[in-house]
Amino acid sequence: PEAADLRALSRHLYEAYLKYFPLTKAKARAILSGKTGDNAPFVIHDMKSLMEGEQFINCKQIPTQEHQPQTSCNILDAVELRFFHSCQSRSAEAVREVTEFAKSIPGFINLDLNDQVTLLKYGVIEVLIIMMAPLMNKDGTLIAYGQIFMTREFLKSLRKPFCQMMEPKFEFSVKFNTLELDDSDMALFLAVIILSGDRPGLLNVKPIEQLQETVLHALELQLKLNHPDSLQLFAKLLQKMTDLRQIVTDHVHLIQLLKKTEVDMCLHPLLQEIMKDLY
Amino acid sequence: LKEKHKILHQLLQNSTSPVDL
Repeated sequence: PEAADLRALSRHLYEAYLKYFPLTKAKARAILSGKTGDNAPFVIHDMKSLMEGEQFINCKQIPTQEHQPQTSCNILDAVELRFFHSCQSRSAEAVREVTEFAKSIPGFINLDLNDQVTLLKYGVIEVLIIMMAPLMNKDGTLIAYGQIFMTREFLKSLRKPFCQMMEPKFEFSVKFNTLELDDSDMALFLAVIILSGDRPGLLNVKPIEQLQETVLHALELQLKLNHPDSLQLFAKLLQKMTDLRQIVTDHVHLIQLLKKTEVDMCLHPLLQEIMKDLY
Repeated sequence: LKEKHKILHQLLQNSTSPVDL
């Protein structure tokens, strides 16, 4: 394709990204570096601040299997589960945002509808993990649309297996952030992830690969223009896709473990759909 | 596959945000 067409595709995907994803990297980095003046995020660093911070978290309650009377023993357990439920609600909303973004990729909605479902089922958690990276630094992560900063140490202090959920994402994100992608680069990279032609069960791979190839060309050109001094950035970025698959596999296994061990845990129906028979 | 993924399918089929998440 002509360079002008590739640039137009890049602009289109960047506009869709800005339209559907409310917390951009530019905004997140401004919050993390304290450039937002009085609007500093609320910091959650222990159980007390978690309980205080819950009012900031947009929490749609997911019904638990049964309401058990709270004892002093399980109050802290309940806090962790409640927080986990809030994370699920936000994740489900994020899946909706990613779906809208996917639909804006030229050609995506013309693919076989079963294949659209497969691409989203397998791609959406990878996309969500990539989108976490701009919200993170080595010390913690923004949550609740940037209203809260939760420390990495606090997440590590939660009981098992909750404490194991975020640490691999921090390790990945800190390395990923050294690539210094901006929002316009991210938009193309997310589209490349969604258009992976090797997802299990795809019916018609060829049109997906053709779409991905065009977006890959657009991404390669974008990185050359936007990061002229960053050698091999395109290759380094593509390598991240391998790490990402392992992180998603481990994440899904942890969720499956949670489902078995936490009697009060209810998985959001949309997330259940996505994770069922995933890996 | 569509049958097993009703919410995803619905999200794909509608142009706005139709599903009560």
